[in-house]
Amino acid sequence: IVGGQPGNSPWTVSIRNREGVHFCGGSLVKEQWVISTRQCFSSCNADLTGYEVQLGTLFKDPGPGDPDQQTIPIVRIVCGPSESQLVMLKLARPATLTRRVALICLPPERYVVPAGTVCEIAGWGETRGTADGSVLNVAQLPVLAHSECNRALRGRLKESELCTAPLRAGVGACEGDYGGPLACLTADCWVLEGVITPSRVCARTDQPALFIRVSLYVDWIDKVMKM
Amino acid sequence: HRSPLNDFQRLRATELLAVPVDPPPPLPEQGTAEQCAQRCATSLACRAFHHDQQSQLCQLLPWTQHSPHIQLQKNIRYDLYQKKDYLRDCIVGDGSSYRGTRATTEKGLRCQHWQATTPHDHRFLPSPRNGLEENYCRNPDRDKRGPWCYTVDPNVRHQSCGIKKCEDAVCMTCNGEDYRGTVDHTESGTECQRWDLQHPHKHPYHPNKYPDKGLDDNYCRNPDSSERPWCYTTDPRREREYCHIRICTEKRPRPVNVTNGCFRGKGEGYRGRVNVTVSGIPCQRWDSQVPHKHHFMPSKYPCKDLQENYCRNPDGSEAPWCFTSRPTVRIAFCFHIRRCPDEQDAQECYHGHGKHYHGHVSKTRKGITCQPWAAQTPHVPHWQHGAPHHGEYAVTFEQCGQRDERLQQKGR
Repeated sequence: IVGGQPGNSPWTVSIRNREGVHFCGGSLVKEQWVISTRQCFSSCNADLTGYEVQLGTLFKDPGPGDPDQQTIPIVRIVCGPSESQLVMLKLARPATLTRRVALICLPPERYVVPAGTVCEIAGWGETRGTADGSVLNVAQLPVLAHSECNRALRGRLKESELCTAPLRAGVGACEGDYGGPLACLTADCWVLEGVITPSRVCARTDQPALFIRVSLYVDWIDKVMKM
Repeated sequence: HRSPLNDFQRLRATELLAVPVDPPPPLPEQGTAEQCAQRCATSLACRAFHHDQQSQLCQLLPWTQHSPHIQLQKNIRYDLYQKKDYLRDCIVGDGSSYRGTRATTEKGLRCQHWQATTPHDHRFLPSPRNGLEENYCRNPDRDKRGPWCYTVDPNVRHQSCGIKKCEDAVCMTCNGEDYRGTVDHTESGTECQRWDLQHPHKHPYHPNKYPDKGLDDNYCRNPDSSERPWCYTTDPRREREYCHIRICTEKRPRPVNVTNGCFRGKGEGYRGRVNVTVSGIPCQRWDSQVPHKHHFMPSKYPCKDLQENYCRNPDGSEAPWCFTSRPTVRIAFCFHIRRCPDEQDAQECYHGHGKHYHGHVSKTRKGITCQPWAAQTPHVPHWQHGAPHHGEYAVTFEQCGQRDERLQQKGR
């Protein structure tokens, strides 16, 4: 996260490979389910033996004695509709909800986040020196209206994408944050409205940032968790 | 520090099924796999054993999967350990310990049974120790050309069987990531440590954790994309060492899915020219050791196309990556390279989310047949077709999206 500050995002998880290296983020939407982005995984049938999610700690690489840390193996990946660029990761066992591990809500189907809503991104990715890269960082971004964003992107915006406005200070997600949440406060609850996807440049000041629009896929998400 | 298991090849969840024989094999005994291996290794009659991890029982067996009237069968209760000498189809050293079932000479002549003295009389009489059984190739006199036999051709008394040395039997391409041969000694002759053991050297390469790396027994492998196959050694003073494996001349490297404008899978076949990290830091040239020292020299990784400073994936990481030119950031993934669209079945396709799809595909991506839409079993459809979406949402959430805002302020 570039231009952010250390913060607490109890639904943000760190996804780690067999070497235990953090490589992408995710969001805990059910005790045993994490949402992330397809970009982070080699295939829809990837063998994720040895891959894990890490929750409940602010540290990217916590020491062995971190009291609230939970590390849970990933047992399965389910890809979303190909346009969605979403994946759901099933955990080997349910996460224990604590003051540092919480579920984030899913939005109602096709819910449109009102323009100007200040939402929050979170992750352990690259900070480009703007914050401490060893802890979880968060940053606030205002949602941009679909029409305005589509204009800024010269008509290239898809229905499955959600935009936030560029900030002069250069605030945004970066490598290692992909798959993490864009969370917006709705009816006093934090709701997963967007999933961070890779962009060619981090924290642009001249273009809106794009996220996967989760509310378009809530039906699929529910089905996967039910099935 | 040598484990008795080093003499054995392990087959998980497998048992040897034999027709009832007289005398029956010995009864199961209590013991760990290593204790059973110790007993079997010192018993001339024992060639294999079943090990039941649950009950810590093992049964010594006088046969292997290559013995007559024996067959392998899946059985999750047992792991089957068989003496390597009876399974390997190559030789170590001069092949004195070879106990395979090859029975023809290098010129294709059938071997004479060791029991027989015609057409060629000889003094090598079979015994449990010298392994002269049937008409299998053996090396009872430590001939440096390796196992041999008397032939059934009266004009040819004996002939070498031409069995290859293990380091030549299976060659390797590229850096040997796909090498699955049975060399279990390093280039200095030190025996390899089993991958499923953590002594004498602790290590992260558990076979269960890396199912696709072929970390069987104590064979040389290349799980971390080193220059060539290697292993942890049984010498406590030397953690790991390369092995000597012949490079293939006849076999072409496994073709990788070469892409340019996007990357597929983990991007091991990405040959595009993106050379800047997503945070705008230029990549370091692969042929440079500044600012970051590394072992991925282009010359040592001919199959990985480590050209210039392009994002590449020489070690099977999650995605193409590069060393960065910034001293404080060693490595960066290049996730910003577009991922190639999944190969769509040529069958049919849909636009957008498929709202207007009226095709005939009736199986899910994993091959599960779809339930007729009109049916109520096994799944009761929980929505009405085409139900209108409500304009306004009575947005209610429960048990989610709450957090302790005080933690937001307080750093840890």
